[in-house]
Amino acid sequence: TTHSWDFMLLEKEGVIHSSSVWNQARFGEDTIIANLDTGVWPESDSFSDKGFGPIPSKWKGKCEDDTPTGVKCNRKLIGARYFNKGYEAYGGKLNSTNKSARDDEGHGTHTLSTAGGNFVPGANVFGLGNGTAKGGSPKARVAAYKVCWAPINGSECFDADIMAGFDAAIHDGVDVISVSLGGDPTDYFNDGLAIGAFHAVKNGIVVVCSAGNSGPIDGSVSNVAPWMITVGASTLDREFQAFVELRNGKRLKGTSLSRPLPKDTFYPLISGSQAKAADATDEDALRCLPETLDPKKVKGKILACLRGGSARVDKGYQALMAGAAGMILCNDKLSGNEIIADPHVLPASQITYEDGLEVIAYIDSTDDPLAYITAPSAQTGIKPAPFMASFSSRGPNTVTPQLLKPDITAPGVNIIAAYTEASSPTDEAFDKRKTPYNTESGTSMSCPHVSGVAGLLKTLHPEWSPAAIRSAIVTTARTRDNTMNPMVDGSFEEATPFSYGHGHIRPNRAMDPGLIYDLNVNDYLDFLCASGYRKTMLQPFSDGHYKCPQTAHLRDFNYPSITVHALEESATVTRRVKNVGSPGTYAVNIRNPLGISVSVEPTTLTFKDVGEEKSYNVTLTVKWRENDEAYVFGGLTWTDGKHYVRSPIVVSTES
Amino acid sequence: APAFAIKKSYIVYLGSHAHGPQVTTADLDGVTESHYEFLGSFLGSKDKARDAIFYSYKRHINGFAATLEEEEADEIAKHVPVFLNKGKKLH
Repeated sequence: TTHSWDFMLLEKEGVIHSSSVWNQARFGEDTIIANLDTGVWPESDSFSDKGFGPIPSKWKGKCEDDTPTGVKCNRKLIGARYFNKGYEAYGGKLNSTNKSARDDEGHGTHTLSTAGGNFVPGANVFGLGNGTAKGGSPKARVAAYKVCWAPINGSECFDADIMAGFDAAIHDGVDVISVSLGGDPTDYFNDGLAIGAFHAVKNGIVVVCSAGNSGPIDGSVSNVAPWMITVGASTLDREFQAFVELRNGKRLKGTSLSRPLPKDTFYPLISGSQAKAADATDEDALRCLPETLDPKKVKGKILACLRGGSARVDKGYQALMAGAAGMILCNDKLSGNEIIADPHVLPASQITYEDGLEVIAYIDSTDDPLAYITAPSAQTGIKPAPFMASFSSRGPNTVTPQLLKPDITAPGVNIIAAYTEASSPTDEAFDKRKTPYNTESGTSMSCPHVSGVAGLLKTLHPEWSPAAIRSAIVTTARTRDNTMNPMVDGSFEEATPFSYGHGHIRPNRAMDPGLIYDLNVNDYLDFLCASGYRKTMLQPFSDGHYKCPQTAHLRDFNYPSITVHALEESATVTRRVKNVGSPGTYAVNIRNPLGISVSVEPTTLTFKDVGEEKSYNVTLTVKWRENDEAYVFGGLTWTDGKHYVRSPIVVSTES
Repeated sequence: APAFAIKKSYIVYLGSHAHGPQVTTADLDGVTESHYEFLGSFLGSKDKARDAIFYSYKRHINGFAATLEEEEADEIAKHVPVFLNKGKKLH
């Protein structure tokens, strides 16, 4: 990406400090990062093998290049495979030309380059956001496992193919698997992604998954298995600003990556509902849904549309087809302040909910409303940043309420990364534009940022387990933004661990966490036992060599966060931490959740050796119950003065 | 009862493989054969199983994906985890 690594590493563009995790971890050298996605555009500069040595000997994968559109691999892009039988069994149709690992959608190229793409100077989107594109592990090798195809009934990727992708990736010898897809939150035994990820983690592979884009609805988080790293999405301090100027003198900040208006003058302004076709409802027309607009009313005007209604509708396309000169896309209430810069097919700007109300009020207040949209330009240093994207799926975890998900947040709004050159950025047939780099937004985009950091940690600490890598990443995250205030959500209200997990990723801190919360396969099996799975169900997961312990409590599952569900009076939770830093003494700092008293025993932990493990108990006692709050949040931090090992505490006092 | 039962694609999950990482082609063929035998015991013949199975997970994940009638899937689910081949979305 052209800015997100500078933002996360707090570095200036082009400056890499010697102490940076990139230098320390040799830019992820020879770690192998895979994604399960829509394939790869192999000709992208992000996957050029210039300067790369021989392929690591542990690699056992291959490149499926058996069709005219097949993917040719190199010493950077070392594998590309595709899995389509599950898609076809569901009714998907593929012909011989599109049956390959080549990415004709763009998503897979974008995510893979974000995780492990090369340094590519001069990357931009139609001239905007110019900078050096790079992945989190720029010297890692990458492999694409295509499991997603053209949508059928709104779904692109099918369990049978996802499991085949995991089975192949594990065999091929990858170190990190990045998965920017998911379904509704579901039971672990009914989910090919959870099962595939379990086998990967069992083989020492880190699996990073996106939390989903169903926010800000509570309980919407998906990919909640405890062996996954689940990633929410937040903003950067960069915006592609395109101001909306109203004739009444108001100037409203919006964002866009569209071309400018052809004339430097005010244009007539109309709302979708005013432009409605004869048989359309006001509500549908306001959202500029297909066949709801009357071209006679729209032609030559700037059309104001309300966001939402259907994720698959390109409102810019609807506006253009109706003859609009431009479009103002007004956030709905749920989207709040999160404004996304898209490469719309016509001059456009997306504005906040509050500003959208201003536009509608202005339209309603005059017989001759006029507006103008300025040409987009990139601005950095925006405050506050990061803040949580409204779309980012939220906890609580509806499958296992005793486990906090998501685990972490990372940049996922307006991310520039490599793109397919098989289709346009809007995917509209008439849109003939091609761009080797494009912006995308979603937890799909934040997920590979974490995968890239996991790749660095794999290079730096090859002996660390997937759980240790997760622990290092999450316990070093921050919860404050660049104003030094607590991170906020899309409505600019204080965000909680249900949206950001432990907080926003800090790659430099993650390389030296001090202490880690480790887990092995038996711990995950204990977790499943404690979750109430029957022994017969557990047998396949456990290879038959495992017995549920007499007493297994979810509260004692050694997760880095502490979540106590339905706390009645008092509960004690046990955790164990392993020293991965230097000998020293750690002391605990506690932040009590509202109405809850937290005590920790012991309050100091002394480590004489690296690898030494110590346990501690956390007792939570209800002091009073907050009437309006189903959940309350606090935290504890172990520190030796150099390291800060943070754990959020989440408590519900209702069953 | 309908004249033609509706078939859907399912995943039958059997856990992990006994074979280690140094697996031979014969081992892999043996896995597929065992999947045919397992499903064949429910469908009545190995040939029917061969027609139904479209993925045999052979390396690390033990299981297969097959097109089955709901009743057949329900019967297998009495013994091992079985779930629909569901769709997921890009995020």
